[in-house]
Amino acid sequence: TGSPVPASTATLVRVLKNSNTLGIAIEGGANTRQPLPRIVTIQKGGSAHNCGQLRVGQVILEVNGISLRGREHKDAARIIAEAFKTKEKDHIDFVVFEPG
Amino acid sequence: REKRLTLPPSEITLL
Repeated sequence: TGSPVPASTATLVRVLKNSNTLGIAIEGGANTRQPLPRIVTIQKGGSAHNCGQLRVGQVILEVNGISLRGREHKDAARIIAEAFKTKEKDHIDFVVFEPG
Repeated sequence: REKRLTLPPSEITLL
């Protein structure tokens, strides 16, 4: 599945839906300078901020087991939005990678 | 590196 990601810097982060917004801004997607979505903002009071484990600069590899590799920005954003909207789970599992 | 420079910047989406 593309270039191997060093396992040591890939992390599974579970974000509980304890606020009515996820509260992250993402940049990137296939065919852009940033090939995988990267977190560029975390809003105070959002579920991501409350979780405390997501950080600006982290790259999102997977959402609830769905790989974002090779997906355009809009597709990746839709997958994350739907993962937050769905009532089936009270959390979202992100696999993130800390570059550098 | 050159290829990356010619790619367009990405949009930003708030979720």
